[in-house]
Amino acid sequence: AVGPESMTNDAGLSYYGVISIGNPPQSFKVIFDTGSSNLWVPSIYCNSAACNNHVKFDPGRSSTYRQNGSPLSITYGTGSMTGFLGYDTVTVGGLTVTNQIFGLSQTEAPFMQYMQADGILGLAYPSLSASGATPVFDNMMNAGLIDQNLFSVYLSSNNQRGSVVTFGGVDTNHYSDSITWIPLSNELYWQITVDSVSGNGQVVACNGGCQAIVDTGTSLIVGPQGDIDNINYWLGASSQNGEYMVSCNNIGQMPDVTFNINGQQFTLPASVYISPSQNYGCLTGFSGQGTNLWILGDVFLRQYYSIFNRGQNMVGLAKA
Amino acid sequence: CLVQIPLEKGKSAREVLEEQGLWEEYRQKYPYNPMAKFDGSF
Repeated sequence: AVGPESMTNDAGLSYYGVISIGNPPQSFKVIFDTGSSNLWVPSIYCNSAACNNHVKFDPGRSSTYRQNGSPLSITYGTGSMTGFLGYDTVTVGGLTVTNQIFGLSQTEAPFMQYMQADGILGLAYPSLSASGATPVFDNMMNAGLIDQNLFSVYLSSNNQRGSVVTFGGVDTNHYSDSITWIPLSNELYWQITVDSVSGNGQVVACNGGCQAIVDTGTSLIVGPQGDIDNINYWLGASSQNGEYMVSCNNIGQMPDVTFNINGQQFTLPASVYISPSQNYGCLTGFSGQGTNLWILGDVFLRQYYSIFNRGQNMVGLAKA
Repeated sequence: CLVQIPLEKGKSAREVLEEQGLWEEYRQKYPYNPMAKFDGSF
């Protein structure tokens, strides 16, 4: 039996890359998600609006497909995805991974209809993977396809293009200064310890330290509700329906927010953590929730080039 | 040997829903829990 695994369903996600599955190859847009570990794509066995709005994998068109058949059920905050598992050749940026286990969706949440990406490619640790399905990156490492057991992510701030995932190394063109290497505090997600969050020299959140997951599959910076309220209050934001708004005219006067990690300061200027919304003015990139965990999502990662080192179980951060 | 996969920054689901005037309906109907994907382990 396949246990349920929670998954991403973040309305703010906007970065995706193209992979192919099968022979001849069938192409899919996927979110490269460091907060989960499974690969799944829509399949011809799904006929919901969410699936019909995306490319579907047809196993009958692939000579290298093998059925696994085990059910897959992935539950997340706004719905769920169900399907089953199969094996096929997966090509990622010219790397060919044979016999990769992946999910073929049969049902998807209605919300998925509005996502541009077809599926998800998880880049977290294998112990997180539903049904013990070996993640794509583990198969890359096991097959010796990459020079170093790490991958790195650059998320461009404004341009539609320029963002990139690099497998097997670090692209020095995408960061300046030195890399700060941070040991993982839990080798399940890309989880690290944050010492504090400060602004104008004062601690404004995460007093005494906190745990944070570095997650390309979350669009905002998420934290405990009390801490997030403190930050947004300090920024002068007003709350409406769980979102925090500021006047777009004030961005130039708003302070930096600094994450203190492993003795280094990772500073976010307002131009990074404030984003305009079509109908809602300007929103801060700090979102609250009910646990003690933090998530450093795309708002943080646009400012810091991130390196995910499976060989040494560390995250590297450098100014993008 | 670096293997690079370019990422496209496309419209988010939120942007699409806002353009169609459906965002408020969807956010109420399908409230987002950012911790859902991690709940099993924490």
